[in-house]
This record gives sequence, structure tokens and C-alpha cells, in this order.
Amino acid sequence: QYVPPFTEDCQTGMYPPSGPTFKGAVTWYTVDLDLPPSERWKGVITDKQKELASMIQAIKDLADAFVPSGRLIDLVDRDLPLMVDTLPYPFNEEIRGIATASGVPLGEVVLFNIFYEIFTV
Amino acid sequence: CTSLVAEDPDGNLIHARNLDFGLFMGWDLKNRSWVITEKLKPLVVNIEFTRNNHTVFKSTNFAGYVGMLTGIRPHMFTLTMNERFSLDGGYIGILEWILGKRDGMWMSFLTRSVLENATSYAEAKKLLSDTKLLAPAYFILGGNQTGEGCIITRSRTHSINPLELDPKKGRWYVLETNYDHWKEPLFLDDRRTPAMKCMNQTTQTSISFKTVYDVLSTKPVLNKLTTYTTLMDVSKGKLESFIRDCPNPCMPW
Repeated sequence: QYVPPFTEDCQTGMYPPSGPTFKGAVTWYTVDLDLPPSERWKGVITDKQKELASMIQAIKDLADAFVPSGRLIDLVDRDLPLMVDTLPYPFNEEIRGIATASGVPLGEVVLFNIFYEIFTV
Repeated sequence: CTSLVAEDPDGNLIHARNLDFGLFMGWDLKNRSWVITEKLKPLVVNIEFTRNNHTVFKSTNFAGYVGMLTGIRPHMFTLTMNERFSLDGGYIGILEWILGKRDGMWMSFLTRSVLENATSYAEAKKLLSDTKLLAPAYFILGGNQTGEGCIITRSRTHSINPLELDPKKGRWYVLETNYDHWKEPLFLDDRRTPAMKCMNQTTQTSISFKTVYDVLSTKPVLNKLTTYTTLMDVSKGKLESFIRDCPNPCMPW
């Protein structure tokens, strides 16, 4: 167990979660699908605004590490907003609403939401 | 990621997953952790999506991300997705999209549409198997009847070699990490073998939230990329999620 891949004996008694492998419970929110798409995520984002900005900043720092000139971020902030209207409704409107509620630039919220496809690169 | 659907002897289905993300995205030497993984953990939220004041579906999300990676349509089906790596990857899908060829679907918008609109396991399975995608993926789907559980391995255009639950033949669970189930996983990243060893050691008669959480808490199934663990019980309509940590020594992935 003390050499990679550190395979342990099968754990038991871990539930209900506690101890060093449990970092915390997860908060519940309601998203009302009857609301206009751009309004739906306001409650969640208002609560998580700081954490979202911090995560986006970490991705930007990473991008700057790869492309120190900052051109990658410029590309995201300038070009990705053009992509929002090509994304299917209501997701494009929900993304716009998240950018407005969080104050994070629209291109960076788009990047966060298409990260799966980007990451396969 | 590790996703599994297991059926107990009474035909109840449990769907569970570890969401691992942030590989190669900045390593924090001091804390021996991945930078992005640690930034994602505070963003983990459980969401109840309602329409006309009724619950449509529930999910575990990263706040700010409108697509779905983990969700339950109570009493109907449960759905998780794991990342699949393929040379015919997302960059081709994105290139086609930018060039105006937009007949494919963004992966997380498909899972969101399925959870929001499909009203049966069969309908969800058809949508997840047949919809053209921009990037390859694994969809792990659980239903609400005995035998309703499958791993849908997707290329951008096809479903390849679906693997189904078959309790009568002894396959009482299906388990997916990030490798095609008909191939050996990369030896450097074999989380499948330890997870299956622990499932087999648990045995079908003891399957429950408790024992499945134990399996997902065993290293290297639990690793430095694990952000959260979710447990779902379709017949009870229950979803529980927990933010995770992996104390040293622990595999980086």
C-alpha cells in the first residue's frame, strides 16, 4: 500500500462519510426551469461567485504559463463570445446569465462550459 | 472517473461515481495536489431542477457549468458520464463547429437534455447512443427495472460495443473508469481492477450506499483528482454527494 499505485485493501466502514477522505457536504440549490434561462442560475452563482472567479483565474494562470504573451486569454475573451449564439438554446442564454450574475467575462464562462471538448485536445 | 451501476438481489439499482478532473493542470508541490481539482471542490453543488413546482431531475454540478455530468431522474433513470480519450477527439468536433458544420451535440448539453426531457431508461439510452457528438465519451446509465444498467461507449458518431447488466449470468454490476471495457486499462492508471476486486469482495447481497461508498473510497479509485463522490438510488429518487480528499500517500490520478 506504500508504493504506487498505493492500492489499499478494500475500505470498509467509510459511510456515513467522515475523517480525512471527507472534505465536506454538498449544498442543495433549486433551479426553476420556468424562469427565463438567463435568470435560472442567479441563486447558485450569487453564492459561488468568489469560488467561480478563483477557479477561472487558476485556469487563466495556467493558460498564461503556456502562452506568457497572454494571447490565449485575449483569444478567449475576444472570440469565444462570438460562439455563444451558435450554442443551442437555452444553454446559450443560461451561460449569458451566469456571466452577468458572476461578473466573469462571457468568453471565460463559455470556455468553462465547453471545457470537456477543449480538454480532449 | 469511476462510475458503476449495481443491482442488489431484490432488483434495486444503485448508481455511484467518483468525479476525477484536473489532470496535468498545475501541480501544487507544497500541498501535493492538483491546482484545478482543488479549485473545483468549492464549486460542487447539488441542484434540484423544478418545473411547475415539481422536481424534474436532480444533479451534482460544478457551479457555473450548465451541462450535466451526474444526475438522476427520480424513479426513472440515473446518468453519469466519464471522459473518453480518442484520436478522433473533441478538437475535430470543435473545428467542424467553427467551420459551420453543426450537426453534432456538445456532450454536456446532451446529458442535460436527456435528464430534462427523457422519461424512460429506453428513451435515454437511445438518445445517448444515437446522437452525434463533438467528442467521444462514456455514458453510464441506470434504469428502474432489473437488468437496466449499461455502459455506452461513444465515438463522435457511433455507440461501440454497449455493455449491459445481466444479473442472471452473474453480471450484477457494470463499472467504467476511462478505458474501453473490452481493452486492458493503461497499466499506469488501472483503477478498474481494484474497484472490481472490492465490488466482488462486497458481493451482491451486501450492495448498498454504504458498501459502494467504501469501494469508491479505496485508493487508487479515490485519488488526488477525485473532487466528489455521488451515490444515487433511482427507486427512492435519492442523490447524495460528498466532497473528497485523498490523504498521502495517494496516487496523483
